[in-house]
Amino acid sequence: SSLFVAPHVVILKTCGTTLNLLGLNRILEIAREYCGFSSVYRCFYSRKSFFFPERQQGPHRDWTEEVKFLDNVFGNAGSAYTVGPINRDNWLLYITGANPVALVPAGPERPLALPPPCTGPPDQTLEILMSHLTPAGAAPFFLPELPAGSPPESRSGHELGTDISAQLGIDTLFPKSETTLDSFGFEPCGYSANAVVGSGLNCNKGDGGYFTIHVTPEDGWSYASFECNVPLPLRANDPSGRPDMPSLIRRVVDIFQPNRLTITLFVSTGEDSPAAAAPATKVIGADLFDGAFTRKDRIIYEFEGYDLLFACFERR
Amino acid sequence: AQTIAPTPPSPLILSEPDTSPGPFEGPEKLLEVWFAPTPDALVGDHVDHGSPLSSHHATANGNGVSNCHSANGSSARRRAGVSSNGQPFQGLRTVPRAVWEEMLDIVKCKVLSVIEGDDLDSYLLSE
Repeated sequence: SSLFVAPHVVILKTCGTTLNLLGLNRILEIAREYCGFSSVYRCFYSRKSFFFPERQQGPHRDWTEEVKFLDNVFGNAGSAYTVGPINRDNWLLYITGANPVALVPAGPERPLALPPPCTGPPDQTLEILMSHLTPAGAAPFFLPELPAGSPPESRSGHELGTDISAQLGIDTLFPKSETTLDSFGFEPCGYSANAVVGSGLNCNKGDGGYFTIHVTPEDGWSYASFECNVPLPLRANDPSGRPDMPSLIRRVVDIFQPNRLTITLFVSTGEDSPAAAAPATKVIGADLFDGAFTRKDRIIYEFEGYDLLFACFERR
Repeated sequence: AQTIAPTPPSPLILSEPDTSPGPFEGPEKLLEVWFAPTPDALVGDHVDHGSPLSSHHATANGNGVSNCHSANGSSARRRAGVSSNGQPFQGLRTVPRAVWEEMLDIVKCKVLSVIEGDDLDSYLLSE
């Protein structure tokens, strides 16, 4: 699981039976108490359909309960979507509308401040949700079996994570010179990594971002996720050393070797250039994997201010 | 005597935690809360308390390995929005780690380690 905190955004991504949404009210309280934020510009809540929904707790036991919870917080200002085939790899999304949502009446000393319209660089978030990993793809995320009589594993979780990251090339997905990677290997299996990218001296404002990876490799419910909001060049072999989007997706899929995967891509469009997202959403074509995968679905949503591309692939 | 009907269970009442070592749910719940479209768009009239992390370089993992470090060794080059006094506006990054940890207790996660980047802070969590 991961938490990212930027001056204006909180991103909380949690797996297992965590109670993600129960943190929302506290996040809003914290933002108000420490920063005086009395309104929310946007809220996204999304997840893939659970493998084991009966194990979930609180509002997460059912999508309608999650939507009800969010509607209670945002006063019915949001919209809920089920995206993709509901009998396979559907994906669920709740998004608040185009207008900022005032949460509670602001006190007289702090009048309600609505953020201005988006004028900054486009926000782009790529998520690759992978399941049914091949045995070879899952193997690196298990602690190696030691010969009988050997001393137990002595590496710490961070040391193990660092070794896995180097072994699989996760530490070179982006240029090392601009990446700080924090990874952890769990016992007896599993892996998580957070990286901040774009802290190099040559980076411009808005060029930075993060990527995060979480892996549950056990046979029967193997799963890996990759999420990234680092701005990517439009073409391969960019002088920045960053991969273009198709190259990055292929590298990630090569590492985890899933048999099924879902790609979601959110791109902000902005008021003055609604077509800005078009190049990004077009790169995820049927031929993305050169025939190794069949694209099963491709759905595009045009929200106000954001385009969403959803695509499912299955290995041939 | 007045009979009081039992209160119907709230959807938010939690059942007993499942302690069986059953299968682990990999697919994550992803929550993003945006308070402005960009850091620059934040209203810059808030007190910037500085970095809550820079004075919090704990070594809590028992092996002497720092669990909090600054990306490329610098926290002074942050490029977030600028407050009215010309200083970088850190917004939510001023929130102390302990406060986020309290929120994460509700979520049922623990902090394993923290990276302080130029533009954001990254918390790697258990679970």
